[in-house]
Order: sequence, then C-alpha cells, then structure tokens
Amino acid sequence: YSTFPHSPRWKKDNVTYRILNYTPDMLQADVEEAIAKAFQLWSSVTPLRFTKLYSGQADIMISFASGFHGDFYSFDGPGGTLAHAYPPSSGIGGDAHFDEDENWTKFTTYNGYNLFLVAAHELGHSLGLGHSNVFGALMYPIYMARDTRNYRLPQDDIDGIQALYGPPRESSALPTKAFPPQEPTEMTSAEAPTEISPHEEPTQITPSKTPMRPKDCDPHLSFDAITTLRGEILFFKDIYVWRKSPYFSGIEHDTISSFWPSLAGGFDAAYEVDKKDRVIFFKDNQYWAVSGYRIEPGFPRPIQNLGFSTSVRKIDAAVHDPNTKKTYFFVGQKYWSFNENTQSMERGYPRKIAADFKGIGHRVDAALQRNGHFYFFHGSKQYEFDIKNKKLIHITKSYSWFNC
Amino acid sequence: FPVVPEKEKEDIQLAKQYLENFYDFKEEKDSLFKSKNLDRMSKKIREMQSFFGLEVTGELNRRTLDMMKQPRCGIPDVRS
Repeated sequence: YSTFPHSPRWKKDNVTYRILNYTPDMLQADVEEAIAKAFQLWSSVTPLRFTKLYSGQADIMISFASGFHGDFYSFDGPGGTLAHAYPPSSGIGGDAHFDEDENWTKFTTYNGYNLFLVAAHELGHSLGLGHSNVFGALMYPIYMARDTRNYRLPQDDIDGIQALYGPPRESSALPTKAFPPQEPTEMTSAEAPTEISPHEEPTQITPSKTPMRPKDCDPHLSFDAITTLRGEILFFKDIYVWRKSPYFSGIEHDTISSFWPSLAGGFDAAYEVDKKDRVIFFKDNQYWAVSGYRIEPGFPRPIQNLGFSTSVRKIDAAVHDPNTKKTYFFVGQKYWSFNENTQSMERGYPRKIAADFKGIGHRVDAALQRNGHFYFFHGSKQYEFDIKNKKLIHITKSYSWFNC
Repeated sequence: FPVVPEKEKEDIQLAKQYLENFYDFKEEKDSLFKSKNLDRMSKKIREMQSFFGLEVTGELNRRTLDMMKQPRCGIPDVRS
C-alpha cells in the first residue's frame, strides 16, 4: 500500500460526505447504496464513522462529471480514467469525482463499471491511501471486475488504512452490548446482572477476524437487536442473523449481508412498522429503512432526524406498538416515545424506563413486540412485559425462542 | 530516421500521456536532444513496468501498452 506524501489523514473519527449529483446510468437509491457500502468497507476496519449530509459543505463531496470539470485533471471520455479523488485536506481535499462518460452499474457485468468497487477505491484516496502495487488489492490502480457480494477488504488495504487510522476502537469495533459492571437493579438479587467477568467479555475481534456465531443455546447468548419482519422474527448479533419463521420449523442462520449487502454488521436496534411494511435499523448515529430486501432511498439518515438531541449518539433498543402506533426508543436508563403517525417525538420524554416499565430498571439491549407483549432483552435474560396491564409477567433466557 | 508508422505514433503518444498522468513524466518540448527525452521516457517506462510487475525493459512493448490501455483510477501511481 502507499499513502500520499506526508501521509495526510482526517484528524477526526467522524467524517461527513455528501452526494452532489447522480449518474443517469443508475437508480438514485442504487448510487446511494453503492456509496454507503463503500464507506462501510472502510469504517468496518477503522475508528472512522461517516455521516451523510444533504446540504452544505461536507468533508468528502462526491460528484459525477465529464471532461473538464473545474479541477486540473479533466476526464478523458469512455474508458481510460474512470474517476479520481483527493487526499484529506480542506476545500477540494477528500472530494471524489466520477467520469460521467463511463457506464456506471450496480452489477459486476462487463459492460459497465461497478460503482461500489470504484467508489470504494476512490474513497480510499479520500481517506489518504495512495495506490498499491499488490495485484488484487482494492487500491490497485487498474479496475478489476469482481464479485461484490460479501466483498471483503483485502489485507493490504486493511494494513494501509490502519497505518493511517488504527483499528476500530474497542467500544465501536462492533457495537456489541458489552455491559460495563451494572449497579444492582430493581430485579431480585438472583436476577441482578453480575458484572461480566473478564473471561465473559465478548471476544475482542481484530478487524480482519469476525467473531464466531454463538451457539443457539449458549446460556450467555445476548443480542444487539431484534425485530419482527413480515411475520418472522430476526435476532441480530454482530454480523449474524437468527431467523425464526412461522413458515418453516427450526431456526435459519444467516448473515446480515446476505439480506442487505450494503449494511455492515453490528446493529444497535431495529423495529418494524408492519402497517408500512418497513423495518428500521440503527447503528451509531444513523438509521436505515428497509422494505424486505430493499433499502429505501435517502438512507442512512442521522438519528437527530427523529428528534434526538445531538447528545444522543446511539440508541440501545427500539420497539413499536402497533396498537398505539407509538415506537419506544431506549437509551441507557431512559426511553422516548415516537408517534409514527405524526413522525415526531412525543412531549414529556425522555422518561425513566423504571417509572413506566416496572421491573425493567436497566439498560435494554434489544426489544421485541409480539402478541401484545414487549420482550426486553438484557444480556442473557429477557423480560416479558404485558403492555396492556403494564406488568412484568415472565423472566427467561434470551435464547428461549430457539427451542432450546 | 525510419518513418514511424501512424499506429506506432499513436501508441507513443498514448504512452507519453499515460506516463505524464501517472508517473510524473515531463517531456522537454523544446529539447534539442531527442535522445534525452527518449532516455527520460525509457526511465519512466521502467518505473511503470516495475510497479505493475511487468518485465522491466524500458521499451514500449505490447504488454506494457496493453497495461496502459486498461481502465483505471486517475490518481498518479507515483508522485514527486
């Protein structure tokens, strides 16, 4: 790998980007997905986090243009130079330009250039990487069509970007819910979660190694997020999905990228608004809306769009109550109520979880709504709560849905 | 001097442009000494061949030209 002279890099973890215009070769949603997926390649192996802006000046401005387009490097028509990008700095620094005279595609066919692959390469420059002479590296200067499903960053590129930014921070390597030692809560002493002893800490992963999928009936099994989806229930942890469906027996084991290739693992929360056939995923300070396998255009968006203040940097769990049309967001010991009809946060929130959900006096990992009950997951336990009667009615293991 | 057939002239022009774009090649337009430019170009061809793991000959052979015609990123491979 190589970097630019003097190794310019972004001196912050949170980098913003903005897509200034779109190529007519592709659906706008496919352009956004390709760009988001390209950013996720780099955020998954560094502490970097990317936020999409919709107006104003972003660190990385992305645009399509042909021929002369206002900088010193005019494009050259079809073929030849496909795109270029500038190393980190102010102004044009970080910006990425794509030659509109090329045929851009989301596929890996041979009659067009795969935008995800080219964007991932160019964003490597936007972050400070130069070219690599390792054949097969993403930062190799020559375009090579390849299968982009489950595309993984080659080691040379990981080494290069980590030389500039280091590996993901532990806390954000994969936002698993490694609990800090919890103070005793309202649960009976038998239930109070004990401090997780070091050997129980989730396995620390190095960026190039993905944690193994825990066993279905692992007594310590905990989840990052859980949601219903068209009558099924999806349980998320790291990059893994457990799928429980009324349409087939047993539990299906998948990865997030097999359903939504451009979404990296490590969701913080998820919920379904079944009337809209819509599932919302949360990771760090962004959220995505999907309908089945399709990611809706215009996502990810900052969670502040929902009404959170900037002091809220991520949420722990979310659950929707189809009867009241309200969605509850859980952050630490507090929760918010969001009105799906008016698409706005309700007044008088946040409130203490313990005040309204008696017996649930701790942080919530994940939450699920099923048959008029909420299921709150905390570590390896889940708490079944009767919404109507506002009563905690059952405590059991998190894996109880897996026919253990 | 042998008259360079049109095609070869095109290839040489393409190679010059490529080396200027990506290998910091600067042709001295007004140089009286053609050989000086040829040496300079040959040195840059060697640099490019070495980057891509081609046989380093300093000559504009078919393999080298084919590599120069591949679609690629517009950022230089080496920079001053």
